[in-house]
Amino acid sequence: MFEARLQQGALLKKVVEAIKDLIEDANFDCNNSGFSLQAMDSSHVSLVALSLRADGFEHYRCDRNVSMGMKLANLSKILKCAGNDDAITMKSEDNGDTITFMFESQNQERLSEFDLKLMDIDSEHLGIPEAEYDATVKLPSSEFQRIVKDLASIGDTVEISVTKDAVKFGTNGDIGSANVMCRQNKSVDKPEESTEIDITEPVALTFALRYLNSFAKATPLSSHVVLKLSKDLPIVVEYHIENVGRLSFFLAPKVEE
Amino acid sequence: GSGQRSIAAFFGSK
Repeated sequence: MFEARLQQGALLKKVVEAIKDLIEDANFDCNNSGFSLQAMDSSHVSLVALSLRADGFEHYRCDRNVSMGMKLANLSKILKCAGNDDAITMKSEDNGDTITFMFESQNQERLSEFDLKLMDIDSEHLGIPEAEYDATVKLPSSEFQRIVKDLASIGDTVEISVTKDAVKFGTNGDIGSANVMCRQNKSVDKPEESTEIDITEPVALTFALRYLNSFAKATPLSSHVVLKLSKDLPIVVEYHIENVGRLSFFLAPKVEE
Repeated sequence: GSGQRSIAAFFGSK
């Protein structure tokens, strides 16, 4: 059987809220090392990879590898019934056709159980190579969210360019153009506001803002977002979930035709 | 114009 208890159930709620508009359905894969998901959006332009480590749960048991297919909209409906301070336990029997979500209030006075029917989902698993990136930028997640939202009111795509001192986001549209630059700032007194840049090679790539705005829905998961860029490769937009794992998004760059 | 490639073009199927 599979059983996993997350004291901070809100994390699971935030993860599902962050991906439910991007991917329709997905297989949640559980094994000894943890709980994971990999899925492409319906247009196959971006990829979501979630990884929650077994040791990030207060209790974790997985007797055999299971893959549980779920429609994200339905999972979201159920998780919206959990309180923000509730602990969430997920349970499923081997070869079972449902997954049970148990919500426990902090004072343990309220206990609720919701069963979600599992589905067979045919999904393609992609091999994500372990790559060294030309540039890695760590910036406040709220800042990234604001930039991609602001730029989307001007244009459809953003050019992200990274040099050793700064990261620049630029767009053009019918009404004009916009540029936002964030300088490296390893602020020690306010670490939550720091912007850190690590580059081996300056890099500039163009991406669809629509997808970056969708990824930014993961902002509540983490104070910072990590952007990884290499010439002609998909950008990685990574949210680290403290002590539990990470949610990563991959987006193919726009190419000149 | 600019085109958009599939993510699968970068990461092969496993």
